Amino acid sequence: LSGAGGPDTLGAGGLSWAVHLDNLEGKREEESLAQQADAVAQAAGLVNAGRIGELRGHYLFVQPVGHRQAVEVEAMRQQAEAVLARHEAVRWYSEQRLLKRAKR
Amino acid sequence: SIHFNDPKYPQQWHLNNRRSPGRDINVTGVWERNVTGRGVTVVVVDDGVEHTIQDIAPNYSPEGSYDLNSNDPDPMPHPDAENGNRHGTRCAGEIAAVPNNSFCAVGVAYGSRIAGIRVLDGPLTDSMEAVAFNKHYQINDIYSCSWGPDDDGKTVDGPHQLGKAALQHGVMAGRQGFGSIFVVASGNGGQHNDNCNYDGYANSIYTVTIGAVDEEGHMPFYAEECASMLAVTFSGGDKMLRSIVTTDWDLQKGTGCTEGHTGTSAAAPLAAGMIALMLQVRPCLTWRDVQHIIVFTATQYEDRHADWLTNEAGFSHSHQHGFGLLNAWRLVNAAKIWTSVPYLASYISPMLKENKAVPRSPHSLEVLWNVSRMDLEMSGLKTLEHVSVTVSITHPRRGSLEVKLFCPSGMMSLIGAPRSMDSDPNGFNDWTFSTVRCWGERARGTYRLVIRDVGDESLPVGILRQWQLTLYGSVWSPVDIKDRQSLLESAMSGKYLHDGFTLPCPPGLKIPEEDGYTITPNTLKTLVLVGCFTVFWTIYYMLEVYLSQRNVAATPGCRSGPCPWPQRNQKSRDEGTELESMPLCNSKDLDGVDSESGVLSTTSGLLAPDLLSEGDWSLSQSSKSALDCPHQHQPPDLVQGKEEQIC
Repeated sequence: LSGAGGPDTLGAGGLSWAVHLDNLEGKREEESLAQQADAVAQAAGLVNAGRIGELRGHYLFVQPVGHRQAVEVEAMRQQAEAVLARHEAVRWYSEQRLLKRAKR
Repeated sequence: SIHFNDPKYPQQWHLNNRRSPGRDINVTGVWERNVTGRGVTVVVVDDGVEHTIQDIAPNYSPEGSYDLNSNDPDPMPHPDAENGNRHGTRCAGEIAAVPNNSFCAVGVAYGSRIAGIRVLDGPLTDSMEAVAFNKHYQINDIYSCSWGPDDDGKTVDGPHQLGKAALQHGVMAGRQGFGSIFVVASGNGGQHNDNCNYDGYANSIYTVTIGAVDEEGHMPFYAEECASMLAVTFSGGDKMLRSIVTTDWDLQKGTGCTEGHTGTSAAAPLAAGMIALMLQVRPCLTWRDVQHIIVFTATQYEDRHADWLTNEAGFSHSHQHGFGLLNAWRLVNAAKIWTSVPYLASYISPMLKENKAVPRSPHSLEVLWNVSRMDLEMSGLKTLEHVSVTVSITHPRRGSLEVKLFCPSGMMSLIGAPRSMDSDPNGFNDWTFSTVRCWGERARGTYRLVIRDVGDESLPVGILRQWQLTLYGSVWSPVDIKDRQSLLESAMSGKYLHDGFTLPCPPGLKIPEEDGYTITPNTLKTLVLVGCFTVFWTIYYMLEVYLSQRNVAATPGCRSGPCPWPQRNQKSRDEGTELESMPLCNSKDLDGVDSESGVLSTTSGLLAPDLLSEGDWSLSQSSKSALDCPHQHQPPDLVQGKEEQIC
């Protein structure tokens, strides 16, 4: 992840969403995308953990650090989904789930 | 003629098989011509690489490495309870173990650089996979991945949205635009009747899917079949047969060397090593050139179980062995003279709604789609590479379904093999199968999808909801393919494999690695700590100065006249250990010229407190070697009597 936070935030069992923002035109795109990511994350009650690797316009939003009850977490999930679903800058989003991978 | 002093090199039968000549990757001839992978970087995406071990350290590439589990640049494996995180180090040793270091073994591409991306030793998400696949993708040329979804014979999984996007981004922008090379292991689910067409990494057109054969060339008990397998190379077999000898970690029970590396995990890195040899002789090979060269040079061999089938373009393919055994000599000689294939062309059919029942065996549902010349005019697609079919089928027991695809030539691909362990009631929902068995065949014609239900009678039948056909290929005609096959065969003598012969290579693109400078949490914490420390001491010091000034101001003698100099004892003066402590004031000489601004001062002003030692902060004492007064002609220590201090 290109920002701070990163996988150990996930490691704490926190919720996280991958979000693909609509690319703006022009060179200024990068920083304005980052600013836009911050704004969208904030609107969703999440923290922008930075761009996902080399995928332009893709950002990871994570649950703010801090322990919460299951009920709170569920409420946070609902809120985040609702905000991301209707935000006009969001082209695509997906809650990050743990993948099962095996060495061969 | 090649001799190494590495103690286990003689046991490395996969490199040079003395016991059964020919049962190896045929690499010594390539080494004799100094093709060792020089200038190429292979990254092992796994549970870490112990890069400090003798066999790896000299070839280790820190700039291509990263640890995504701990979010720091060092991919060292972390010992865990079950002595498990040695996998990546073993794979790295197969690729680039250093020769002639009297330690353990030798790597296939022992002149290449090896990097590690630690990603399997912790929670793994789609976004982390995406980061891993493009990490340092202008430094890492080949990504060797000896892992995948569970091989339990009932999982249908692969890269998710971001992982797919990263694979695609990697082949488009990786390696200066020539495309990252992704090598994946086909899977170890043989005992569970698994098939790698249910593994999205193996199905992906962007990956080189590598299977395993044992020392006798047979499909080992653990290996899986699939129509998307490109080729096989050696690995361990059952107990009677030898496994792969490679470097091991030396943590926990590790000794630094193992003779027990096996599974398709051991085959994929060997293929990655051979591709590194190819890239040394021809760095501008694109990701598709590499796949083509594998298809053109892999060797079919006698194996009665292997159900080899030769397609219309003359390529023989087996669901067990792909296009056959990888052969380093053939791969490298082909790479040396290879000119790039034409751009990738593709055709996608409309989503074909069927809603037809899948009859029980021996009957079958057959649906057709004709691809006309008109359909292909836009893309120019003439001959095939990968063919994909995306299906949505409902069925109460998914493992009972059998899906076959027939290309216009009649070449059959078993893209969905029945799986006895798979009782999932959710069927297939937009799952994409793929096959490489029609490689080089003409794209135009009628494609047939045949689906059967091989389950038992009691269950309701399945329904084919919809399907979609995607063709990938190029403008190459069948004649072009025949010509290329002939050209390659003429190169197999090795006559081009010398430095005197080199085809021009287009320069790569300068693609900046987009990820900005990332401060790892550890660095961040250190910086914060240092910052706090500095702030604290600054405050303390300022307080100290303020208080000492206030004290001095409060001393009676100082208010009007010259400040009394502290008594200096003769002894300390003689020993030269005297500490001159003086209040921090502006000194003014008798003529009222303030020496601070006096232009004539010949020595620096107050000297920094240079006598302060650890803990000796009780009184900030400053030494002044000389008063910076205008009348400097007398030795400084006599001047003081006349000095007037203004505080």
